[in-house]
Amino acid sequence: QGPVDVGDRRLGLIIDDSDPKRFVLYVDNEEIPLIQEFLYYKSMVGDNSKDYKRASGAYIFRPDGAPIPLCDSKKKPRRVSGPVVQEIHKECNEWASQVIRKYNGEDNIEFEWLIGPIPDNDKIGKEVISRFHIPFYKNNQTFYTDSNGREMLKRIVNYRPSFNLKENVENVSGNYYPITSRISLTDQHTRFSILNDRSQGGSSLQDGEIELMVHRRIFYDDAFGVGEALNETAFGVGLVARGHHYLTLGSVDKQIAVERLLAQRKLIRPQYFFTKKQNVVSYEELK
Amino acid sequence: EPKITVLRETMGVMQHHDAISGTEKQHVANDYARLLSEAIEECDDVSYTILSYLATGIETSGYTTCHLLNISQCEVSENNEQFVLTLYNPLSRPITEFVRLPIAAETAYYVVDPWGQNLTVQFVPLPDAVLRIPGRESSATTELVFQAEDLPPLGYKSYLITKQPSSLRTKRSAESET
Repeated sequence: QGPVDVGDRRLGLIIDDSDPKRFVLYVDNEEIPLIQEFLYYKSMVGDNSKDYKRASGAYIFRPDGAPIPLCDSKKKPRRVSGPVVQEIHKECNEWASQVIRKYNGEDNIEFEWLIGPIPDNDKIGKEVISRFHIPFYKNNQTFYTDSNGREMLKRIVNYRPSFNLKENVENVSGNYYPITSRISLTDQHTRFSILNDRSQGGSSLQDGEIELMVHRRIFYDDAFGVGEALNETAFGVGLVARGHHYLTLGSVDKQIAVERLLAQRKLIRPQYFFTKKQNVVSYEELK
Repeated sequence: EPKITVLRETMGVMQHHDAISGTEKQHVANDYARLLSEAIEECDDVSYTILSYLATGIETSGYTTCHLLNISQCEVSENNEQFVLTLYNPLSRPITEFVRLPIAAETAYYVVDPWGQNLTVQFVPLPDAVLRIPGRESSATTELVFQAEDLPPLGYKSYLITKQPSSLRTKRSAESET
């Protein structure tokens, strides 16, 4: 009962009752519309005899058409709340789900995605993305991606700094870049970033939009050398992948520090060591 | 030194783009996983030894790790009435970590920090999709979540985690029903 939300008005979000992919994001009491959803690109099928007949595969990402949403909007999200963390559990379909969480006192919202096993019954390759979109955000087709945690590199849609790009026939993959730890947009006043916990392909194809590829299962080889389709299985079904995206949004002057510290904390996490106790002891005894 | 070298060498092999981007044949992918798994295990031994030198005051033997925490599976937290969790912070500044440990059921747990303070804990049910992960062999349906504050730079903190004895749980539950 009541609104499905996490966090507070300083940083938090509330889910739209009628459409679970729509949110209102609160940042310093400001209300910002946000759309977050899972979609998949159909993988191009081809015999690799000509350039336009190349199949999407391990080496190349060649989507066949626009991405297709894969979430069932009728499935109701579930809210879990307590003194340490607030969570929204969302199940998209049988093989895609997500937990959105905000820990008390944290300056980011965490999206823990779980994708797979991607079904193989229709033999159509699927390349699944998580897409974040803030409507009306003006970043002038410019975004920033990191370079192995060093400097942030400026990327402009359909533009190359070292030569004239006459025609970009691969409008999606031609704008994809490796995202090793973060991708950012800025409208000069605010900075909107998604940090990831592993290298992924990603882009900002429209203003206000960030997409990251989280999983792919493909049934054709792209003939660039591997000689196998990217179709890994375990326990007789496709692989399952689970990971995190961290959303941060705030004023430009503060966010760079927020992101740098967050990236260190999430990529170089504490190590966990367990010691079993055979006989239960009190703290005083153990001390 | 020889035990660390195995992971150094494996990381060298993993610099090849195949190990990152999935452009390797399946047998090679399996071999990469084998190499990494064996190398990490050797490094665990070294970590335990070093931590034993550092952690004077807590038990110096019997450390173990939970490499399957990424699928919310951990034999120690699921099956033991009591255990000590030691967190080592590899960064050069203090940090706060939110710890999530898979447990069998939502029941009373006490988490005590190094100063003997009882910490606030929360139980979060695992989403059904996690329980359905193929190959996951775990009795955990819930995660125990707590905040480990101010882990010292390049240092550690240990937390004593105790499940309330079942006899006490039954008594409390009967009382609450009454």
